[in-house]
Amino acid sequence: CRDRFADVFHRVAAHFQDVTKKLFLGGEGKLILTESEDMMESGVDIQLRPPGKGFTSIASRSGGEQSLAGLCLLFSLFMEKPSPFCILDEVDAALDDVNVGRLARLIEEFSEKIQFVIVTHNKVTMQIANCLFGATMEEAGITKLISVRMKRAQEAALAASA
Amino acid sequence: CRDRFADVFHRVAAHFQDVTKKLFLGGEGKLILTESEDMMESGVDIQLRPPGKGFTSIASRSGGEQSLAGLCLLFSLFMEKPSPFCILDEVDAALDDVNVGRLARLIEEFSEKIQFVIVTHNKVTMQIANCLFGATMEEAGITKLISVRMKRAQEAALAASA
Amino acid sequence: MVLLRLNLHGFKSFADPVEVQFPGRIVGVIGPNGCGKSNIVDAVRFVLGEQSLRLLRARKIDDLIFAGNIRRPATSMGEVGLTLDNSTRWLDIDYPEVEIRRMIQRDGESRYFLNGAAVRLKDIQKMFMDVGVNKGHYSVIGQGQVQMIVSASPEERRQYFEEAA
Amino acid sequence: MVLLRLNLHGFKSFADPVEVQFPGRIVGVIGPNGCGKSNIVDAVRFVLGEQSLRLLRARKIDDLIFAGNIRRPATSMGEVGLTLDNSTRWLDIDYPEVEIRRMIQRDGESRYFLNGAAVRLKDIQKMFMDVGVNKGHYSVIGQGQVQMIVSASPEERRQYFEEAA
Ligand SMILES: Nc1ncnc2c1ncn2[C@@H]1O[C@H](COP(=O)(O)OP(=O)(O)OP(=O)(O)O)[C@@H](O)[C@H]1O
Ligand SMILES: Nc1ncnc2c1ncn2[C@@H]1O[C@H](COP(=O)(O)OP(=O)(O)OP(=O)(O)O)[C@@H](O)[C@H]1O
Ligand SMILES: [Mg+2]
Ligand SMILES: [Mg+2]
Repeated sequence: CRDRFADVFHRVAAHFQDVTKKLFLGGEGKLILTESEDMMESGVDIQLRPPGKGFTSIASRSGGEQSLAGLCLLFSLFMEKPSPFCILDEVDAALDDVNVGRLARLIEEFSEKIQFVIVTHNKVTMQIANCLFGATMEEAGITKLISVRMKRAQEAALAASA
Repeated sequence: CRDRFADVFHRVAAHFQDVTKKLFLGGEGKLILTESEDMMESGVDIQLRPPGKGFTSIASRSGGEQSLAGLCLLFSLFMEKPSPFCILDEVDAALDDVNVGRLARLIEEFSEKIQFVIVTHNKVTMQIANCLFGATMEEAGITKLISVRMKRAQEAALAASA
Repeated sequence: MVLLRLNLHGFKSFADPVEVQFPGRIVGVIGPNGCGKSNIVDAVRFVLGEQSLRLLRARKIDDLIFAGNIRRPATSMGEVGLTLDNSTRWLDIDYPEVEIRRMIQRDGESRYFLNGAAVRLKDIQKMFMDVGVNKGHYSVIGQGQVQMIVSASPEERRQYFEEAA
Repeated sequence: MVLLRLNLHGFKSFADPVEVQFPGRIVGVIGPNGCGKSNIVDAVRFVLGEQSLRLLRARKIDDLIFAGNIRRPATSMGEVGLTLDNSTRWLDIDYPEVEIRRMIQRDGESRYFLNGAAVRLKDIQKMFMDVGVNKGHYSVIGQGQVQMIVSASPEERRQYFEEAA
């Protein structure tokens, strides 16, 4: 119904402004209703102003910029309806090292109240994990889990970001 | 028309078998017609047998396995209609380090006859480049290109894959 | 830190019993392509009561149960258990630890258990909806889901907001 | 090694003239998110005669021309030149180097040049089609295109084969 959507929209839009400012240092994002007159029918547009650039629709941005904005929206929806845990599957795939680092710091900040399980191939992301588990298939088609030492991953990540 | 599609299909399917054997060491892929009786209407299915696993449709495979199979199909179409150059934009995004390495070796093999321009964030992929150029935006919104030293990228890549 | 452990057996590529522990605030899962990391993510959605096969990356119920490999036969059912710390009683149930378990058979029948007692799906859904965990719809961001919300039409995107209402 | 250099000016984020050289068999392009790497890829499709705005990641012609930033005004046109080594005469034209250039204006009009001489789009397309470079449809694999061919329906996938025929 229209009031519920309107309330949710405005709260999520407020979160979105805050979260985008953190992920796009010096930039910001806005959620825009496509039909501000007709809350029953309106869709939601994502507008982004990366640092130094102008506001445009998310469609004209790069793969990594889109990925970061999409994550901001998912986090904003999550803040509207929080849960004590959050599972992320390879959300860092399109990001450069600097943005992976910013995302990692945002996750660390949220992790005070939310427990995260993060699937990743990225050595910079691995650095913020308290512990790492490796999925392996020694026997073809059958998954086993092993514990992985942080130190080795950390060394590789430090070297990779050098 | 049906004969042309049939010929193209069979040749591309042959390339696909060869290329998948190289990218999935110990595994293989097959292209299957959805309507083998009706060449006018038939679609094309991708089946994959990763090393040690059984043949299934690509839809039941992991993100990285799908990515690798999709690349095999694009390369197979490319071998059917070769061009002297090939531009790849972040095709390694979903791959683990071992698969990035196999893709890199395949590109090196093709590069005897085809010139490649590869956009990537991956330090292992960067290692096969003869030269690297960095896109930068010192002035917001305006792209400049700078030459990047291979050595530093190589050291980072060696450490990252350690 | 509410997640304690996830136990999988017969679910997708987990032919043998596997226990995933969650001993920290940020737990990393790594490994080669195709080794089962996203299957762990699917298992969390599954045990929280997800009904949509599409969100479980399955086309039929069978796809959720170990299909067998060259040496081992397919299993007849799949099972996932998620154990949560409830020492703060954030879940409205009087146990310090809460284990939700879901078993699925090839005929599609699912059975649910709460600390070993058989319950209905809606008992589990009710317990979680009261604390914001709605089948993991916001708690689980699957592989490629970020790109999906970006390429969605403005109208499709609205549905995400309606679910959060 | 046929690619020699790509010259961009006024195309997308290339407000100032930029020259991309291709001095090796494998040329890497790296850099932070949003800095213009995929715009270089779009420029290659563009100069080879691509007409589909969707494949050029544009929603209207304007999107192909530098839109201005806080300090600089938008440009009135965009231009891309691609210079190819033709010492082996793989292109059926009697020059050791071949430069194709395409200029586009905000009203949508495109002009094409071959070694400085004005030509029509179909002259360029014919020259390339004879040697297998069809608007870069196989020579250019864009960001996300691999996932697209994987998630396509079997019927949609057929179109890739029909284009290769
Ligand atoms: N019911 C099943 N029985 C056996 N194997 C299965 C079943 N369902 C899925 N699998 C297999 O599990 C494998 C691992 O899938 P998963 O998506 O978890 O990989 P992943 O570790 O996330 O890889 P990536 O890094 O590529 O995303 C796939 O090869 C898939 O075919
Ligand atoms: N006509 C234009 N005028 C000015 N800027 C533009 C124009 N068209 C696109 N851009 C901008 O160019 C920027 C860079 O885009 P591009 O897609 O090339 O980035 P990228 O280097 O590939 O990044 P990623 O690693 O995230 O894929 C985007 O922010 C986009 O908005
Ligand atoms: Mg996965
Ligand atoms: Mg890009």
